[in-house]
Amino acid sequence: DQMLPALRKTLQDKYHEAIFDYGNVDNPVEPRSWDTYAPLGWYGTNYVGLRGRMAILSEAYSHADFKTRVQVTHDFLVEILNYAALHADEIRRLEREADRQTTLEGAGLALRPALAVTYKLGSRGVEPVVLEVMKPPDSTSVRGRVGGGRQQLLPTGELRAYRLPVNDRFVDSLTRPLPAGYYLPPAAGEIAALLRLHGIHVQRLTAEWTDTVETLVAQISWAPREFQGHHQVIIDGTWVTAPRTLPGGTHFVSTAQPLGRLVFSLLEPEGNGLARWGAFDRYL
Amino acid sequence: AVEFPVARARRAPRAPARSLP
Repeated sequence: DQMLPALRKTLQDKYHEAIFDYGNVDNPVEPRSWDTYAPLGWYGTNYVGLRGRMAILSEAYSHADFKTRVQVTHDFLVEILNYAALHADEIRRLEREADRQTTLEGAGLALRPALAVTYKLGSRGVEPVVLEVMKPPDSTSVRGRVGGGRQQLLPTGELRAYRLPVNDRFVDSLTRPLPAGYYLPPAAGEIAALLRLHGIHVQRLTAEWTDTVETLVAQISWAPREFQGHHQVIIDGTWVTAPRTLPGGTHFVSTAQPLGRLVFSLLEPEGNGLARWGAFDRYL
Repeated sequence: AVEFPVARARRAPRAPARSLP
């Protein structure tokens, strides 16, 4: 809401380069919204956000020629660095504050928030979005029939400003309360090792511990189609609160650490974390 | 139905714990 509008203005004023939020229309023939990328934590820019840091996705328009793409990408990057240098103290302060706030929330010293396990797109408002008018092919044209399945749209060369909701952000559609932490079975050493690769602090109980915990009793299914080598796990369950004795060797992953929100994102079973990606398959 | 192997803690354990090496 601050940095990107400023960068957009600089690119326009200083370089006469028009940039816009990453996205696409929902329907190229009758656009009704401009939608950004998916709110998945395994996308690099989203992941960096979950770590309490800032990231910007840079992509060049595919309709621009190569020289233009290189030039605008260069100028965008230089101006991001200029902005970051000019606002370095403010950015560092925001990041330190995010680390501190996350740690306090996990420790229960600040109100533990309800955080998203699923998201929907949110709008910043309706704005003019300049698009090339696309039309369905004439049924008699040769090009319209190429490719068989999906209808190939034809560019008309006509540019038009459509007034569209710009869906450039994510808002929660299902939330779960941030817990104090998560217990993993003693045998889940490979999960603990993976969390440590992310920079997350993991502890092990040296003696058994009895407490009231929440567990998810769930129906588990696997997506029939493979995605990037994984059959994504679909979990539909009910949370149960019950006393439990956790044996020595149990892993404890506290949310009271600067990466507490990443802990939540990776370990809450219903979201798009490690469970979805299949990391717990062998326990299911 | 199965019990998912991750349990949520409502508070940090007071049991002795050590950091992973």
